Amino acid sequence: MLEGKFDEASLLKKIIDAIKDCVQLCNFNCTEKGITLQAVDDSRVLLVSLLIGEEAFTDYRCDRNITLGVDLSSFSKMIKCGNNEDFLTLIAEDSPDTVLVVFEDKNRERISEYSLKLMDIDNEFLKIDDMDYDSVITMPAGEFAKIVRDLKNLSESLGILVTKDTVKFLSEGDIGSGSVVVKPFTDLEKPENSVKVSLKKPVNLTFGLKYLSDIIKATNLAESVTIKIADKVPALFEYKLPSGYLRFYLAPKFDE
Amino acid sequence: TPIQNDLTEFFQII
Repeated sequence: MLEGKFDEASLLKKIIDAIKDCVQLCNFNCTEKGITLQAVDDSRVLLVSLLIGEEAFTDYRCDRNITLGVDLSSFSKMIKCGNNEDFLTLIAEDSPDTVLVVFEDKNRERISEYSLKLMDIDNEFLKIDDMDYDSVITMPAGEFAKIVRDLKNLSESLGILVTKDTVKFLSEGDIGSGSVVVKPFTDLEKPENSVKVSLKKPVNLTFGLKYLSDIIKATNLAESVTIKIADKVPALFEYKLPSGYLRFYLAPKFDE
Repeated sequence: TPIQNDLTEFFQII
């Protein structure tokens, strides 16, 4: 049996909001260590990898491995019925047809329950090996989101060039071009505003802004985003959760 | 124009 209680419904709401527009039918794999999910978008360009560690819950138990096949658009409608500050508990039997979502209002005696029908989802699973990346950038999530939104107005593609200690985001389109240069910066008072760049080898890669726009829907989940890139391999964009992570792997574009 | 690759060129389906 699975019973996982979040201190605030807002965490799960933000996670589902961050992924529901790029993947729709997903298996949530529940184990004693927490809940994981891997899903690939229909075009097989963007992969979502989620770990909600057991410590992200105030109470968590899962005696046996349980798979919850969920339609995220339906799930999203249901979890919006709770207030952000409510306790949210997910409950499922060992071989479930449904998952129960229970909201408890902390200020009054109100409990609401929703039961979501589960689906058999036969999704592709990709084997992701640990990789050596040429460059790792950590920067404020909001700043990265703004760069993606701004440069998306100009083009369908975003270039990311890392040389020495400089990261240049660049887009070129019919109406003109734009670029944003970000350099390492340490904010002692607000470390979350800092920018870190580590570089083994210069990198020059191009990514589809359509997919980056999906990735930045995770911005509310974490203060910063870590971007790991290497020549001619998928980039990794990671948002850390209180326990666990939300990762996106994005295949690059190459010249013909 | 650069061509969009897909993930299965890098990661194996299991």
